Amino acid sequence: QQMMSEKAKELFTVCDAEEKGFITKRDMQRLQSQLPLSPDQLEHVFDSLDGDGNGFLTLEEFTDGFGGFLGMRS
Amino acid sequence: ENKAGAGGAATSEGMLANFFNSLLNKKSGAP
Repeated sequence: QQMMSEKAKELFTVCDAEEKGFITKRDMQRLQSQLPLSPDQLEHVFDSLDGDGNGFLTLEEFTDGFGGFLGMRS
Repeated sequence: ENKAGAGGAATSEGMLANFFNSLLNKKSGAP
């Protein structure tokens, strides 16, 4: 659990390059050149992770999504 | 445009998996 949280935080900071403490759709679109996902797919991923739908992806929401991903893999 | 093919990557789970895998690869320095 601890490792998962730390890893999630690492990945969160990759997305939150400006260290705002949250990720916006704009941050996600910026990743498009670095990740093999289309803008539509990135938007879908963002919406999936943004549990409360407020347009800001917090570390907590991101960690929840990452935990779900690890659960899928195991 | 849907490049997912028959692998099912068009699903939310597939996209999330792709997203996190890509981030992990990026973080680990893999090409």
